Amino acid sequence: LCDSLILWLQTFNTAESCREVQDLTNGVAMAQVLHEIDAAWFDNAWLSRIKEDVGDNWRIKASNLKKVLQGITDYYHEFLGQQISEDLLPDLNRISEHSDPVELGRLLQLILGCAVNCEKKQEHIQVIMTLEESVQHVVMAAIQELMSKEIV
Amino acid sequence: DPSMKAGATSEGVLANFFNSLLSKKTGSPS
Repeated sequence: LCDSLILWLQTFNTAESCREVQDLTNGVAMAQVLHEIDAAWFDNAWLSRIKEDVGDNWRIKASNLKKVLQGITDYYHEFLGQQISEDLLPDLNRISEHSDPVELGRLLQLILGCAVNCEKKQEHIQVIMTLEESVQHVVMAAIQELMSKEIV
Repeated sequence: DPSMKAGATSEGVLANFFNSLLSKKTGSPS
């Protein structure tokens, strides 16, 4: 899940690199992707709260990831009218401290949910349809899991 | 060729899924 969703993430024009798990554990690239998905919701003020010079400081990483997850949770709740199922919520400490790809995959899955439900979803889905078939299958399964656990 | 048929089926599944997603209404409560 994580590897395929990283390939999907690379279709966005993020200033921050998102080539591998390590690049994503500080939350910066994910915040930039969310800004690209919905710049009105994840606006410049929201983006400015994400610290960019993180280095290896896991506390700042954790703080950034918390802001990212909170932004996503608010988006699901207030924009999509949904609550995120407990099963889908990632353990942020395992991402910031251990670069856990399983938990990172969970967080990327929630970002995918924002992309395929937002107002520009057509654009995002069309980009997904250009990805390699094996990646598309993983993305499809991730979306199906989100849909099966939707709490309206 | 069975392998080509399997490929076409797989592509069809993906196309059906993403096209149905495109036609789904965006879930904004407002």
